[in-house]
Amino acid sequence: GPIILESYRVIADYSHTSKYEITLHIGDLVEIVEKSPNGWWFCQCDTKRGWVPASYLEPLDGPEESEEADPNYAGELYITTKAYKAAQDDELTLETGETIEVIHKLLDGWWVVRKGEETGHFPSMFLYRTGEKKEMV
Amino acid sequence: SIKLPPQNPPPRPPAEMRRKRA
Repeated sequence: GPIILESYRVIADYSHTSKYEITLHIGDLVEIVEKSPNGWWFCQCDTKRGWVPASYLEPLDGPEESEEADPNYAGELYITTKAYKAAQDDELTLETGETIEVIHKLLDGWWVVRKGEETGHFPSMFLYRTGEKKEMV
Repeated sequence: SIKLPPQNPPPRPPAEMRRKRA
């Protein structure tokens, strides 16, 4: 049968930063071809096709929370595969190889993670799941 | 075929979206 693609509306202007991305304008309608968990979605808009940040899109119909997993306050263990320095107040700075707990996997690719007493957003593309169960203390 | 997604983190949500979440 025909493949029905999900439609989303662009909520803010976005200028592409590579040839694999497309530029979007507020109010544009796009169809989603693929959703990467790292927060980049492959979409088509008119005749253009390319990657765009999921956070610049909202679903045309239906509640947006429906496809997002609930937070898991117990945390899931992941290891950082790349260092990242916080650029905003609500982000965490972490070095490569640090073990952290993922609390909330947000569709925009900026997951909420916990390291000791600190909690903040971190790029999911720099995280690798350890597969270990968290030790209960 | 689809190219792999960009290897840099996507931009954070625009201000409007963050207000909605808050």
